Amino acid sequence: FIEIKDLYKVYRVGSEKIHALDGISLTIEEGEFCAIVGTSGSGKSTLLNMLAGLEPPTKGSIKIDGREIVGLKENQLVAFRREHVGFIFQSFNLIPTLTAKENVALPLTFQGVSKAQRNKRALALLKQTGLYDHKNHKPNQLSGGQQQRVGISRALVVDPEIVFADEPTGNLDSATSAEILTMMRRISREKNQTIIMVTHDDHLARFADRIIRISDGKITHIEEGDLA
Amino acid sequence: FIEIKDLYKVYRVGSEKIHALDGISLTIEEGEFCAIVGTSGSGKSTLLNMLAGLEPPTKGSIKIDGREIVGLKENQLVAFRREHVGFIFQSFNLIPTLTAKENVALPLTFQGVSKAQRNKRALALLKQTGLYDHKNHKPNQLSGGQQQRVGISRALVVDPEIVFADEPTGNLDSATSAEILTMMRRISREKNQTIIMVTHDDHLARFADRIIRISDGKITHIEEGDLA
Ligand SMILES: Nc1ncnc2c1ncn2[C@@H]1O[C@H](COP(=O)(O)OP(=O)(O)OP(=O)(O)O)[C@@H](O)[C@H]1O
Ligand SMILES: Nc1ncnc2c1ncn2[C@@H]1O[C@H](COP(=O)(O)OP(=O)(O)OP(=O)(O)O)[C@@H](O)[C@H]1O
Ligand SMILES: [Mg+2]
Ligand SMILES: [Mg+2]
Repeated sequence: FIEIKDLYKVYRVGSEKIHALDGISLTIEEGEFCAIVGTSGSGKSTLLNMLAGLEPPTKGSIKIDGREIVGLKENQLVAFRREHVGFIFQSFNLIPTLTAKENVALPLTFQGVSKAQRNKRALALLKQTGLYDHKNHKPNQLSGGQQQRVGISRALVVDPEIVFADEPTGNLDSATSAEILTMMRRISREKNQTIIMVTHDDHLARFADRIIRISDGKITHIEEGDLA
Repeated sequence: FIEIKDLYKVYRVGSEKIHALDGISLTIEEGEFCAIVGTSGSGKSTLLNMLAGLEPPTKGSIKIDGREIVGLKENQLVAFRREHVGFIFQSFNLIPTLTAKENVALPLTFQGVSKAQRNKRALALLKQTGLYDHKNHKPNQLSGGQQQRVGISRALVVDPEIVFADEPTGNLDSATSAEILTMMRRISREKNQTIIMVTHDDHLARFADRIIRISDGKITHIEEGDLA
């Protein structure tokens, strides 16, 4: 379903070269919940950004549902993401002038969904992440973990086929994290969603079907999760 | 050294009232490494912001080294922070146009330290957080955990008497987190620094001398850390 072949990403800063991704090949099945684990700076966010088409690789191929993502034009990538992808960012990226509910409903506006339907979906997702009582708060009226949960609700509101999650529970306590991951796992089973979650937390990675370990831009190890 | 008495913070959003801090009283000794633990939304960041004078409480008193912080004017609070405080933010707050080294050196410019000295201190701290090789990267050329570590180095560069740390390792893997906390603990012992660290991670809280548990804006529990 997702086929990654010989993926490389080299950044240049001044005269130095950084091999953020150093030859990644991997296949991810449809409906799979896949965790990518590694230390700070190992290449996790870079890999996710490539897969979501947010940044081009230096070389290599990424096929999603048979379609080559590398080399698509910007408008094609935007259309692809709008139709198929939900993205949970490492640094939230909420719109500061919109409330929690409006932030969650926003992706549905781009899909031409009616206002009544958007509100209904957004409120349902805010309930699932425990934020119903905070629906009218703006981001600066929310705690760090609450902002993170708004980002999670927003990514899920379009019922995406693929969810890319970059450290989705980095700002949450372990009880809330476990609740969120259990919810995401259950939703993905119901809707056959593919989830690719980056995390530095081994303990949380065990919620996934498969754990891919990455170090210095290379895959070092692949193992099964606890609930596979 | 830090005396908190009957601290309350009530936020208003539309017609609703949020009791972010609901009666906090606590004494923190000089040189103590104190962890504040609680779930998402329990009031941790709010408490830290009050202690650093970044926001006024609704009522209550905060005395630091005998001096009442509540009610000070903005310029007095700015001067107090510049002289005595290092703050590690939950969302990094780096200057996007400056490199890692320049971001770390910045607080020293406000203290009138010479350029040679600033560079020397900044590089020393970047070495301690494992970022020497990334000193010339701007924030958008750094991973999430690397940005967090720049924030940590910046807070420590002025040798502050008090370090306020809001989830300082939320974006770091457990090995890097343990290294960072061990380093912070060692520095605080050497310089008799007081560290007040907010974290949702029980495991990391054990690096502290004392663990203060907070829930719905109230203290529920105080216990000793493992290394006290
Ligand atoms: N400016 C504000 N206006 C309204 N409510 C606020 C504001 N700031 C915080 N709150 C609310 O106060 C409560 C405590 O927030 P706080 O940021 O202290 O939580 P926290 O313990 O740091 O949580 P986290 O672990 O998620 O960062 C939350 O319910 C939050 O929504
Ligand atoms: N735009 C860029 N320019 C230069 N170097 C970059 C850029 N983006 C990332 N890097 C570097 O590439 C490496 C991998 O970064 P990446 O963000 O993928 O790490 P990560 O595994 O997500 O780390 P973390 O757990 O800290 O978020 C890091 O060494 C980082 O400094
Ligand atoms: Mg990252
Ligand atoms: Mg917080």
